[in-house]
Amino acid sequence: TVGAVACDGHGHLAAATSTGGMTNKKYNRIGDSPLIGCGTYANNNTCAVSCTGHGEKFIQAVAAYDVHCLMEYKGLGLPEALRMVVNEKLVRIRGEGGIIGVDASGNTEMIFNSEGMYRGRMDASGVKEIAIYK
Amino acid sequence: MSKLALAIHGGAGTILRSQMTADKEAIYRTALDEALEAGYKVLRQGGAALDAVVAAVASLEDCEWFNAGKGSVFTHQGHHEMDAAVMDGQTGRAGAVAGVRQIKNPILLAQSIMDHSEHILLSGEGAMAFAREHGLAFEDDAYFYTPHRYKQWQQALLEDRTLLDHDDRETDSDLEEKKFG
Repeated sequence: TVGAVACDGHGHLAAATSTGGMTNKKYNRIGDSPLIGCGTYANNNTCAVSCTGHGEKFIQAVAAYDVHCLMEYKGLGLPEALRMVVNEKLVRIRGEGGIIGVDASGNTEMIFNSEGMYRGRMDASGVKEIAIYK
Repeated sequence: MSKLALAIHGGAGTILRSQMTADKEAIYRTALDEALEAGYKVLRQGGAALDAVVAAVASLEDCEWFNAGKGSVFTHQGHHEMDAAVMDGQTGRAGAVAGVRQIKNPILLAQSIMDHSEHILLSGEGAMAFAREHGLAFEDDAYFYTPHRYKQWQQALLEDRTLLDHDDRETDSDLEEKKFG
C-alpha cells in the first residue's frame, strides 16, 4: 500500500491511498484503502490521513475518520489523535500498520506499530526526510 | 498560517534486516524521493493539495517495489486487483475504486470518479468500463508481473496463506507468523 497527504498554500488538505491488497487474497476481498473514513480521509478543519496495514482491522476501527473525530470533537492535536488510534485502538484489536497525517497548519506526523515502514516527508521549512524503518 | 507540506508512505509490514541489502534500500529511497519530488513540485508551483497527493501516489504506483499499481501483489487466482481512494479536505469530495485490473494508475481512476461521476466508489468491471470511457491508461498483465511478487504468491499458495505488504519471508515458520486466514 502507498499513500500521501498534503497541505497546499491555501491551507487545503488532501489524502490519497492506493494498494494491490494482500498476496493470495480470494473472493474479491478489499481492504480499507478504498473505503473513505477507514483508510483515507481529509477535512480542512482537522487533518488528512492515509493508512497502511492490515485492512480488516482498519475497517473495524474506522481508523481514518476516528483520527478526524478525535481532533474535531475531543480537541486533540494530530500527534495525540494518531497515537490513540494506532497505538491504543488498533493495538487492542491486533491491528498492524500505521497512518500518516497532516494538519491544517501543515504539520506532518507518521506513526506505525508494525515492524517496518517506508516513509518520506517534505515541507516549506526545509525539511526533507526519507526513512526506511526496520 | 499553513505551510506547504507533503508526507508519503510506501506501506507497512516486515522488512527483515537480513533481506534489506544496500542495493535494495537505495532503490526504495530513490523511489520515495521521486514520489516526494513529484508531489511537492505541484505544491511549490501553487497547485492544490489534491493534485499533489495524486501525483505522489501515481509515482509510487509506477514503482514495482511497492504494493500498488505496477508492483501489486498476486491474488489467489493469479491476477492483480487494485484499490485506491482520494479525498479533498476542502470540499469533502471523494473518489474511490476497488477490485480493478490492468489499470496503470488506479489513483487517477479514483480522481476521475470523483471529478466525473455522481458516485464515490466504483468496483470491478463497472469501474473498468468507467475507466475506458474516460480514457484512463490500461496495461496488459505482463506489465504487472514481477519475479519477486510471483515468488511471494507461489510461496503463499503453497502455505495457503494471505500476506501483508512487503512480507518477503520465505520459510514456512516465517510465514506462519504472518497468516491472516
